[in-house]
Amino acid sequence: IHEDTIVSSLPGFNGTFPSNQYAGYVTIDGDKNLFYYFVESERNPSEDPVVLWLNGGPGCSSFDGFVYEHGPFNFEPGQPNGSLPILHLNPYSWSTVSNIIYLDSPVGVGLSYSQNESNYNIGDYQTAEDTHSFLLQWFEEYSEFFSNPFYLSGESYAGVYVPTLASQVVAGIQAGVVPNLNFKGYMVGNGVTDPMYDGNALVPFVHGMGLISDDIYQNVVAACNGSYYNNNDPNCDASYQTVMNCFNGLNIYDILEPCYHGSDSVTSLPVSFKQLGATERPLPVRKRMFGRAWPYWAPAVEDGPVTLWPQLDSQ
Amino acid sequence: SGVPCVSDEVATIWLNNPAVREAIHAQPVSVAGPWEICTTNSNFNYNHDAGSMIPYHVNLTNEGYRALIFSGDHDMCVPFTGSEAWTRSLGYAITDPWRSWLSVGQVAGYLQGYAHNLTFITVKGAGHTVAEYKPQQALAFFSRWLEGTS
Repeated sequence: IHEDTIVSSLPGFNGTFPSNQYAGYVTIDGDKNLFYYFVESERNPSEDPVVLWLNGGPGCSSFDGFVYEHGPFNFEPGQPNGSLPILHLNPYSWSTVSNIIYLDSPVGVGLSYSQNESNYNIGDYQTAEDTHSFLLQWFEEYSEFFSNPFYLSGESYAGVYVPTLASQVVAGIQAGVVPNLNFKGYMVGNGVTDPMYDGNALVPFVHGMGLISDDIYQNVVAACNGSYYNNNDPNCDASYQTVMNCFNGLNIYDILEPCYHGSDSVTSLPVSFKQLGATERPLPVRKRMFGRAWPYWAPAVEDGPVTLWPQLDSQ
Repeated sequence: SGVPCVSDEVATIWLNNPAVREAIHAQPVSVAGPWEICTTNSNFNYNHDAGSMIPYHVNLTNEGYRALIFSGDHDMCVPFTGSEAWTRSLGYAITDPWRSWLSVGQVAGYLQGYAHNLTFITVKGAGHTVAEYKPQQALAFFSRWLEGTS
């Protein structure tokens, strides 16, 4: 019984939780406070798998998964705008079949924090180490779940978090640190994986989806010789820019969905600013990821030039 | 937050409410800072130091760990074309040739199964955050994969 972490009620929800829920911090290395929200399975928590869920970014909170994707509640916006949302049970929650941990990782993301902000200077390896440390402590605290089948999961930049963490977990098992941890596997959704494969993915995708014309497609294929990753040919750059110019205003996270504009964004911006992406932006940043080309950065949208992973832009 | 085209208002309101923070045992804004869907803290500096993940996938699947790679097929951020290509590039034997998979009696996407318990699936009509766009179908593949059923 984890009395200090049990969540007994939530503002916005009137009803009984379908399963136990817990939340709190696990502190690692003395001053890295990692926040988790743990939802027990609604079916058979003692035998159902334990799944760790990680959103990506890097720098994005796993409450994105909890609130918007597969958490135990659907969040209905409050009325009037700005008031607390109303929570309803989500019939498609992943907690209907598994115990699931939503972890804000690395430190500095979501509700995870450190008093020493130098800890926010972090990378893939340190993130994997820290998350592994979190898991060891978490399973110590929730030892009744230690023998359950255990899986790692996540999406987007968790395409990096998950395999690197899985390697740490496997190394820990093999080294005898946690020989009985019942790690079974992992799942990754729309995950960042490899600069070449991911970098070459955009052009065939947007052509297949009808977002660029046959002429634009044939030009960029010819100019880049079908390889867009780390291609420094000026003709390729120019043709690639022509491709990227087709996406202004498009919701890159789902090309069928509208692009949401915050209530105070587009209408309040001067025209010159709105046109920044279309008129002044140079070639989309292509030399940051891994120090090499990573050519599927977000196109400029109406309310300013942005990148897919805004945290990288801030670097 | 600067994430283009995405509304994070509901989560931002909820997770920055003092009563919610208290209920979930989170530190107040004065200690942990405001909740943001993606941090804008200028001290957050992330180094991409691990390189390609393909060697990790090779090692893990060869060690016998199961892997599911899923893709919302309308995501332009990390398009399915890349995930399909790198999974294929591993050269594993195909154990379940390209076919549709079903949810509630409808085609919900496509899959290809490989040796070493590697499975690639698409989720038809879903974007980057698959379960947000296709919650029922997402639960279907999630539960079936965990249970090891087809």
